Amino acid sequence: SRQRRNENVKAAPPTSPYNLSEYFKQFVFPQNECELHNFRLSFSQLKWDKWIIAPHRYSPQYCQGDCPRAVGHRYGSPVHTMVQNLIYEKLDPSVPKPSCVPAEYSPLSVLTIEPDGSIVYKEYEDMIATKCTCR
Amino acid sequence: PHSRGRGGSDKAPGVFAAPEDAPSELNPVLQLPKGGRRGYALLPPLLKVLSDQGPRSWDSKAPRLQPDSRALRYMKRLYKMSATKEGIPKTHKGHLYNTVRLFTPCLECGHGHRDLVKGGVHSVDLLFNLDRVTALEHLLKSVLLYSFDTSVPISSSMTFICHLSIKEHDFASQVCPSISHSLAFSLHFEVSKRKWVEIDVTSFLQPLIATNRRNIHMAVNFTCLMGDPQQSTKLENPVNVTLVPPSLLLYLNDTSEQAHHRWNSLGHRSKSPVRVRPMNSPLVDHTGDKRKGNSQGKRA
Repeated sequence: SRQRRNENVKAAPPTSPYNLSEYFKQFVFPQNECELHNFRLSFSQLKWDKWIIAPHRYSPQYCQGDCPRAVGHRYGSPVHTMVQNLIYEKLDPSVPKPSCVPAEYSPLSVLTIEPDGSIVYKEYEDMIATKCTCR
Repeated sequence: PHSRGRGGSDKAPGVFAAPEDAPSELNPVLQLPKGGRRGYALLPPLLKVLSDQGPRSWDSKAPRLQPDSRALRYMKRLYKMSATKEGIPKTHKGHLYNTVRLFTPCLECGHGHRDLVKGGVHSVDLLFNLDRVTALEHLLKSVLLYSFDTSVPISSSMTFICHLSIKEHDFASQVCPSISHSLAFSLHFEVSKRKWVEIDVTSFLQPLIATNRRNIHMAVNFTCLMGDPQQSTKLENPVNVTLVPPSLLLYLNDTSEQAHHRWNSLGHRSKSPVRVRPMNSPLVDHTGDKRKGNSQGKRA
């Protein structure tokens, strides 16, 4: 193996600093990588404040960004995600790349006025995205 | 959700000066009747709008009736007690409900409420329409919510010994005896601070809701003695304490998919990769001495 390494060293031409950055580019994660983004709305913007008494503001958040090829450990993605990426790259580009979607949520408590004038406090599941994944 | 709550109905119905005290006791969980399926069709407005085409559809269906301002004030304080400013539910013990519904007496049904005070006895005739309760919302507790309007400032702290008797008027057939229910309770509070009193009527409402009653019609007599229970008390109507007709409060556990389930979030935590060590594992030191347990652990 030492001999093979010597041969390899002789074969590989000295890389100029320019090629080096190009060379490393393939390992860098995408700039706009898949991640959680803030989004805050008030129910008055939707004109729902007539019947939603509380909360006044609500931050559902959202997931956006490109999914890197090596998604495994970083996003807790299943192996299927990498398979889908391979299909997109090698076999059929009409198959979509994996998407950046929410993986976990937290609940939201809402105080509303019902059509009959009664008042209800309710806790709804899965109303705020708290974590993203590639699927 | 069909298991009976821990507290069961073994607790005598108490009086909660609300909303400072978080509702804490448990009551038998009730399976709402089949008839409630109609209620099931009435999706909670939040989801109805989210599933409809945007808010315009809702604008046309703005609430027909505006809620009572006192009731609104009470529910806003309950909200502050149950959730953060951002709307994240607070987890505190005993907070098993994920839904609380407040109904004010139905005025447009022509019954409204007849209100009379005779010799210190305050009688009121109430009709509550429970159509909004869905079939998947299981009753945990129900209370009558009285708010005291004192027109004349009265001494800061006083003791009431109250008797509440409730009769259920059964329209359907006068034949069957109306279910009556009476309970006595003593109430000590600083009227100036507390404007609300919660009177637990779960055991009274239980048979009515269990028989799929969508309209609860009750006559309530409220008598209060004022004075020190130990001394001789005389029947007298507290100085100008006028009782506003009570609202009906239902603490419910919504078992539908969209509702937040606390036990679920607990369950979610137990899914985290924390291994539960068997009691006989070398790491668990039965004498409870952690250090020793750890040293054993290291050796093991």
